[in-house]
Amino acid sequence: MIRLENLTRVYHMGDVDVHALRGVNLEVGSGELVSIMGPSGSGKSTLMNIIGCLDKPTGGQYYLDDTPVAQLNDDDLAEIRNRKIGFVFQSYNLLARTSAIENVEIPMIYAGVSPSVRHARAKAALENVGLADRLHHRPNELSGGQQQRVAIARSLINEPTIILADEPTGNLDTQTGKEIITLFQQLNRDRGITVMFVTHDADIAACTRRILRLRDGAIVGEEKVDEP
Amino acid sequence: MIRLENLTRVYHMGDVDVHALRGVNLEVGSGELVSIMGPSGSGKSTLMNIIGCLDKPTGGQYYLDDTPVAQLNDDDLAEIRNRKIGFVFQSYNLLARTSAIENVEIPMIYAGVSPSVRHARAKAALENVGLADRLHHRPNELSGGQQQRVAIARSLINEPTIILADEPTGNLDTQTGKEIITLFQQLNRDRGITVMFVTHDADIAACTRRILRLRDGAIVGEEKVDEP
Ligand SMILES: Nc1ncnc2c1ncn2[C@@H]1O[C@H](COP(=O)(O)OP(=O)(O)OP(=O)(O)O)[C@@H](O)[C@H]1O
Ligand SMILES: Nc1ncnc2c1ncn2[C@@H]1O[C@H](COP(=O)(O)OP(=O)(O)OP(=O)(O)O)[C@@H](O)[C@H]1O
Ligand SMILES: [Mg+2]
Ligand SMILES: [Mg+2]
Repeated sequence: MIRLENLTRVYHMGDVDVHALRGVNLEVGSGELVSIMGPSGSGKSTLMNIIGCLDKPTGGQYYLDDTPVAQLNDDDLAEIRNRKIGFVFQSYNLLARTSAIENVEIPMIYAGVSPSVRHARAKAALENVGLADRLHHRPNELSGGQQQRVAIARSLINEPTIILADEPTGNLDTQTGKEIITLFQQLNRDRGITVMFVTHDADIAACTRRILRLRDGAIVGEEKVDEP
Repeated sequence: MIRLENLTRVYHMGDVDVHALRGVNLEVGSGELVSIMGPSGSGKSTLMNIIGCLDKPTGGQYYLDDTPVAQLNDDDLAEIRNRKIGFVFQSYNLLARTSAIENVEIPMIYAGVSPSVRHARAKAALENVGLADRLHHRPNELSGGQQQRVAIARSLINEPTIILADEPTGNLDTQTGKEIITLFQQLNRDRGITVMFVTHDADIAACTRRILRLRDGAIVGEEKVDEP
């Protein structure tokens, strides 16, 4: 499903090169539930952005369902990002002048869903993350954890087959964080959705079946989690 | 030092009122080390913004060093925000087109510090949070946790007597998070700085001496932490 071969990502800054990813090799099968842990700055978001087709590697290959992503054109990539992959950004990336419900509707506009269906689905998605009474608040009228949950609802709205979540519970209290992870577990178990998320929380990682550890741009370890 | 009496904060949204804070009573003495916990949306950031003189309450009184804050003019408030209080925002609020070191220098520009002194202090502050090799990166060239640490360095740069940090370790791995909390503990212990931070992490709250619990805009509980 997701195959990375010797993936590298270098940021060139004048005469300094930042090696954010150094030869990452990884296979994630369809329907897996994987977490990624590692120190701040170790390359987790960089890795997620490449898997999510938001960024291109400097070297190496990325195969998505056996298709080399490097060969896809911009339209194909846009389609993948809109339909196949649901992405929760570490800094949410919500539209500022737009209410919670409108933010969640946006991916459906691109997918050509009718207004009444969009509205109903967005409402349900926000109810699912505990924001039934915040539909019309704009991001600056929401708490940090509420913004995070709008971003989560938005990522799920086109029923993607892959969910990539970059620290989805960083701004949530333990209880609300558990509810979000339970939601991801359900989607993985009931619909076979492939779920990968970055977390700094070992308790949350323990809710997945496979934990990858990143350090200085490379995968340095991996553990299987026994059935909890 | 900080005294809140029956503090309320209501957001008016058309015909709906959001009661973000409902009659908060609180005294925090000089030199205390306090954490605030509570569910997402319970009013923690709203409380911190009022204490930090970034927002005004709808009702009740806020006394800062026995001065009623409601009576201060804009210049006094700006002075307090720049010199007395160091604030770490939940979403960092870094300037986008500005490097890490320049972001940290900005409060010193307002305080009239000379360029060479500013540069040296900003460099040292960033080294203190592990960012010695990221001085010239702009926020979008930094990881989430690195941005958070720039915000932390900036909050400390004018040697405030009060530090207010809104979820300062939310995007940090456990090790880096501990280093930041240790830094706050040192400032509290060695320089008597009053430190209050919001956290969702019980292990981090356990590093403070007093834990306030917020729920639905009110303080519902408090615990003293025995010497760890
Ligand atoms: N556009 C960029 N230009 C230069 N360097 C960058 C850029 N983006 C990221 N970096 C650097 O690449 C490294 C990896 O960044 P990344 O955001 O992947 O880290 P991370 O593991 O997600 O960290 P965190 O846990 O703090 O979010 C960091 O050291 C960062 O400073
Ligand atoms: N400008 C605003 N207009 C209307 N409602 C608002 C506004 N700002 C915040 N709120 C609401 O006030 C409540 C308290 O928000 P606050 O940001 O203080 O929560 P919090 O405890 O910091 O949450 P989190 O842990 O998610 O950061 C939330 O329910 C939020 O939706
Ligand atoms: Mg990151
Ligand atoms: Mg908050």
